[in-house]
Amino acid sequence: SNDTVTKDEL
Amino acid sequence: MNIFRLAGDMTHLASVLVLLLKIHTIKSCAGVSLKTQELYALVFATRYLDIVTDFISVYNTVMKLIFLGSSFSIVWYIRHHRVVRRSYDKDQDTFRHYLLMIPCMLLALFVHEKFTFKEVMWTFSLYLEAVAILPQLVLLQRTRNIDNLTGQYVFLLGAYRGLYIFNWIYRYFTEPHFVHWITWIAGVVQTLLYADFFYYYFESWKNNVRLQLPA
Repeated sequence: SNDTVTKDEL
Repeated sequence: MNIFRLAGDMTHLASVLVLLLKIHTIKSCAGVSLKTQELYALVFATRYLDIVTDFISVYNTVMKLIFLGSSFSIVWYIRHHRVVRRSYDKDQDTFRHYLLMIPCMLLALFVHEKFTFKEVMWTFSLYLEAVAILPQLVLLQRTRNIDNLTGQYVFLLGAYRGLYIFNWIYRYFTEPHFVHWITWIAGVVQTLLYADFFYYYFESWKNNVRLQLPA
């Protein structure tokens, strides 16, 4: 998915 | 995970450990803004809603628990610890931080990626974190002598988001996904707010003099 990568960030 | 993000997370971890060390060992919160600590507790509470639903990695979950635990315990220390609370300067820490929360919530309701509860809360936490340091910076300007630990705390806290910007640049060039522009803007605004603090912090370090922010 082209979901934003930042969701795996703190 | 890249070196910039790891460095950013470790810098962020160091900032909360420095603050906890200061408050727990010398039992003093002189120069520390309770308002900023409350804002950060709210930032983590609204950003880490997915801690129970989305498991990303052990590292991610452990760090979220550390940031949630440390921010809420710092608020508890300053508000309720019988010794620490006496060193809290509530007459100086007067920034009306709810005036920061309301615009951030309104902005999150209008400017977000998806209109879902979790997404709006996450966006709110990004906007709120960008301005959460303001009560602390205002307090530092009023506090004539800034002790080293408090200065180091603010420096590390500002540096972590600056490192995250390098992380977003790195990911932009190396990963197919994209970093949403809301994250970019909130992160850049947040780091810029520390610009003058960084300047005076390096000046005091270079000239080996006490850190003092101009009123």
